[in-house]
Amino acid sequence: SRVIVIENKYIRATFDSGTGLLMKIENMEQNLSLPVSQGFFWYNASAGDEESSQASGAYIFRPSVRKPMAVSHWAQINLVKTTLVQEVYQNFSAWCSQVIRLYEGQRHLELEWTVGPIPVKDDWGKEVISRFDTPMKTKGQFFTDSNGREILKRRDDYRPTWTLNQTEPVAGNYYPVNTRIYITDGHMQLTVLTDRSQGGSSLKDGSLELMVHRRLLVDDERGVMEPLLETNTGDKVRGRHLVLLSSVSDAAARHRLLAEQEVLAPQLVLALGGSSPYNSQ
Amino acid sequence: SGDSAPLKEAMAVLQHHDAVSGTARQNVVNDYARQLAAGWGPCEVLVSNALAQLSNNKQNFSFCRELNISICPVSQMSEHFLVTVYNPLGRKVDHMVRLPVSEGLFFVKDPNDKSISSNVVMVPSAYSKMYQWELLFPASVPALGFSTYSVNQVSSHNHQARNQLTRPRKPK
Repeated sequence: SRVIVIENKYIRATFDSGTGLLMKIENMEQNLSLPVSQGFFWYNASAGDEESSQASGAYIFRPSVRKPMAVSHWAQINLVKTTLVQEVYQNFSAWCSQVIRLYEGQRHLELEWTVGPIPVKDDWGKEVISRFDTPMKTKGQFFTDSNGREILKRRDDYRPTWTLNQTEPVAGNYYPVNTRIYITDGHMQLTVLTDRSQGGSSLKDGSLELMVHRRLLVDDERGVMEPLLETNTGDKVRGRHLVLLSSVSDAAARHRLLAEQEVLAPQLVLALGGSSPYNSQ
Repeated sequence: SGDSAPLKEAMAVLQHHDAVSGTARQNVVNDYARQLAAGWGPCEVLVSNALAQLSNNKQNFSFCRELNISICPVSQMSEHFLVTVYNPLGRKVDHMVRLPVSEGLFFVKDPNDKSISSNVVMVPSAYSKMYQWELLFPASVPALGFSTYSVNQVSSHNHQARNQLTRPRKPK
């Protein structure tokens, strides 16, 4: 068929079987449906230009052009369906893959992404993002958290406490995301929870992006004196984004409880069978 | 005896913005990772002692630090093992346990020794270097508490016996 679906009693995710990409998320419990296209892109890192010698580096994010390149416009996919989980494995390239999972009884999609080693043979530093594109009318606004507690409203090319003369249309609209970022049209809300601190933004209406990995070739002259260029096991990164589609009224309860569970996640301890009784005496 | 101080020390050092955002020189970043890893060991002893005390069962507990890349020798090599899930939240949580295993059929029992549903999922080779099997089962863990599940692999001859039983008598 033209589409591939994974679902449980709460959530349904639909994929375009031609491209292998996510194309819609539905919340059946609240009767919400949102076309969502998600993929990976990379910004070409600036090494300095005629406007400014400032290069992208450990302390500085400065893409050389506004528009990021797509890692791939399609993904090779594997579909796995069992009673406890339904998942789509997406292979975008040799250095970028993802599994989109839906567990029985869960109200969120889990996107486990694996990125790296980022190729730099073309002598271009790359800053990789995961981007969600929707038709939501978000009026140039989005929301990010501050250390997992206060949620701050962010607005395009704007600062609440001073008149901003925006010189970096991309980086100047990026903000720290410690646990979550979301967009809303006043009726429904798309929230993405992170399992670590990342940079995030919404650079056009209905769009939301998070930076997952970077590999840069020059130093940014801010004191580190070496480029952000992992050569060891740190050149590959695996992480998770938890995606919630819910009504605005219901969203806060959902993402606050889920974020707590993400930060204070259950810990597993294994033991081979066979134990001896033990008591403190 | 266990000790959480080394990990606390490491976490204190890693409050530095370079540690949070990974923007330090390579050797500094490597040292941050070394301090964290060195802090884990004594903490694992502490957790093992606590679990032994609380469960009145002394076991040789093991912690799989590379579960996120599907590496866990105990679950991959053993036919019978226990999985203790600890919940640090002040409320009960339901958690889908996912462990790499060798190919086969598994029985999972909950803390009341009741069999619960479980699946073995094959991870496509494109996603991991060789074919991988992962065992999934739902765990329910009390607030600030733990639950212990027992996992048994159905050995292959049992497996065939099981197949015989379930094979339809009349030829199709």
